[in-house]
Amino acid sequence: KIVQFPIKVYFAMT
Amino acid sequence: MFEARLLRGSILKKVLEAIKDLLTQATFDCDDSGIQLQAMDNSHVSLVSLQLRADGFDKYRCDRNISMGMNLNSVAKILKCAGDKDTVTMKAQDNADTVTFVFESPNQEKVSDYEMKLMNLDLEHLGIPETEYSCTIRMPSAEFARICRDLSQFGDSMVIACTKEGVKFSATGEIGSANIKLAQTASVDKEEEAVIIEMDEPVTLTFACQYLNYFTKATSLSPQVQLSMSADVPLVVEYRIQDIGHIRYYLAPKIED
Repeated sequence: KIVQFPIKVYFAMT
Repeated sequence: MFEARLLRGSILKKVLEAIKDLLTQATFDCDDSGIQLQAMDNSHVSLVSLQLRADGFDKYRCDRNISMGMNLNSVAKILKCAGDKDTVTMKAQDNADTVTFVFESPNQEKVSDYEMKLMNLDLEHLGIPETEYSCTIRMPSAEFARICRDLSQFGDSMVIACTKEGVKFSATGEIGSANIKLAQTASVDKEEEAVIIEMDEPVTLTFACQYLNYFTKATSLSPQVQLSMSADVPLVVEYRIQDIGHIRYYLAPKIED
């Protein structure tokens, strides 16, 4: 199954 | 007081066209280095990062750091009232709750001002790590927009495969499959029309066409677009805005779960 992760998974909140 | 004046007012018009379909509201963070805007789209899937440096403005004054929350549909409506050749000035008093846009026609005979209420937005801010990318592709922005538009008719995802020979864009769906191969330009006489690839190692990633088509709304800002890719990290789609800054879009690849 192909999934799209949100950008927050890759860039931490500052 | 904050005041930023730009003779090339069309840049601000194009910037709003480039972000208003993806973001409904955003905060313009202004300090003495310039204006920064960073926001996730409404679905929190992609991220937009805009930078307009102070030295790119014809007049720039920022006595104290100011963050202005704005409804981007409203700003886009206001900027639609500016002529392509108008000088655009954004200004706000310190800790003001409104921002004023002033448009001056080239011959100074027509001066318009639009005052807009600011919003209190406490949007999350994300840290974007410095990244060395496996592949960087520089190509004509109109070409990239055309490819995204054409391939999104075949499927909701697009595969971008980059090797040292060139880059292949592919999509498959009910009506069939499509492949567009661009070879690296051999003799770069006109940089703006060239396809230039810097590759440490080949990369093949899948992306949602819908977001790529939102990103290409920035095409009018720059004749070239730069795609930066590495396995399992977000794609960066960057449009340089001549002499003043850039707009960057970030989108995670679709991956097998």
